[in-house]
Amino acid sequence: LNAEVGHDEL
Amino acid sequence: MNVFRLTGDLSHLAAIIILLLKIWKTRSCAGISGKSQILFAVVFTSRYLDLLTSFISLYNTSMKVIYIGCAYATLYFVYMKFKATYDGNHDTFRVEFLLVPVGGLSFLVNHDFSPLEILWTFSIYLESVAILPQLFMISKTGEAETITTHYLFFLGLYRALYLFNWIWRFYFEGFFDMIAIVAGLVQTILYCDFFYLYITKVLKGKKLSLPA
Repeated sequence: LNAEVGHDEL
Repeated sequence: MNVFRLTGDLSHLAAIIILLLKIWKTRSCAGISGKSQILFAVVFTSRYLDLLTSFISLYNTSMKVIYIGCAYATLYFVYMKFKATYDGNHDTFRVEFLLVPVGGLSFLVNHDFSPLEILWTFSIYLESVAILPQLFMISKTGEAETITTHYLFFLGLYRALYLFNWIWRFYFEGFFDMIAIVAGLVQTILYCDFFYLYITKVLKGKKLSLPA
């Protein structure tokens, strides 16, 4: 899994 | 953003507001587990540190600020303002049995071994079990105020709606986050027993009382 830049969900 | 995630966030916000209103209106935090509220404050604090590093949207930032604000306001109510009504004798769940495994797991299973990402992972794992002290307290007292059951219903519903959000995002965006999904499943499964009691009792106008 690539560590996406930050998480967009609360 | 999709309808499941938006209704999930609103359900979560409703739960947080219901709890604050219950304590404020009745001027009592009887039946509320302060330990669960501490865990929720830790969840929000460790998850939303990215408030300081990245801006995603006004909605994202404002909801995070509201969640953190309400979480600490609730702690202030339970442990300071309405401390006299806090039922510590029944709020005895050993939270260290949650913090240690969750803390260890967040170091072992994460997407990226960076401080922010490990804290995010810790908050996801912790949130999935943070309600246990509250459910344990209800099983010890054998009952819960109806307003408290509404709080728990919306709190449980929010992550159930997130499960549909992740199905939606997988299908339409090819996005999925295994850590959030597995933890979200565990979290929702922990509410199943309560959901059954809520639907079969509270929605029929009865009081929620467990067989003592």
